[in-house]
Amino acid sequence: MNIFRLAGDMTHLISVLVLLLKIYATKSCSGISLKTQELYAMVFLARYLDLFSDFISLYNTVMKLVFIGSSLAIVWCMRYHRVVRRSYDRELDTFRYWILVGACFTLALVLHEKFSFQEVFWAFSIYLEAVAILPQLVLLQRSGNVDNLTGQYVFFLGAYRAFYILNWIYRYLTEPRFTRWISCVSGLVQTALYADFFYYYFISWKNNAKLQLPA
Amino acid sequence: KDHESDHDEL
Repeated sequence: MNIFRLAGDMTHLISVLVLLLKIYATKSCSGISLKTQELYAMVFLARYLDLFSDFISLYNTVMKLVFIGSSLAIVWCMRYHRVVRRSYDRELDTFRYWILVGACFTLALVLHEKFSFQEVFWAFSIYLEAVAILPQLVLLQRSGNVDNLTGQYVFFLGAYRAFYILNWIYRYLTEPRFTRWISCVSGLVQTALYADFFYYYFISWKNNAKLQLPA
Repeated sequence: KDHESDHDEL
């Protein structure tokens, strides 16, 4: 564990807490893409298949349970909670994400570290996470102004993988045989997808104005 | 452990 990875995990945890806070405090999920939440639930379920077979550390296990539990709870809330579900922007959140799921799974069948059930699903989860934010970014552009908590949620979600990139650089420089090309390339693509969001987020912060993404 | 893919990251 290094400071970059810890910062990344904490930033990821903060993004989840901010989203839970938004939904719990405002009893509303307006501006949140259910599709992105469902994609993230798939990402965690596919990535943490080794949850019970490979014990790495208490921290690792606890964080996996937190990410799986929170993503499933948010999907449940947005679908079935009688108050929250009314504020879901159903007609704006129309990204056909099964194309993404199919493409990522096909890529994982071709490109993986080892051809085993667990490894293919692990590579699938890495590719899927890289594009999982797309429905959310599309929804932000369509829904015009973005409330603060939603903007902060997306910001922290994008920042966490940027910390992971620093972690991979650090591990590459300090550990002799460290190569994680699948994670690194996907992580770069994932962070690049947030580039324009980060730009408009910085502008809104600098001008102390509402976050506005151009339609 | 070496045959296992060491996915020690989240």
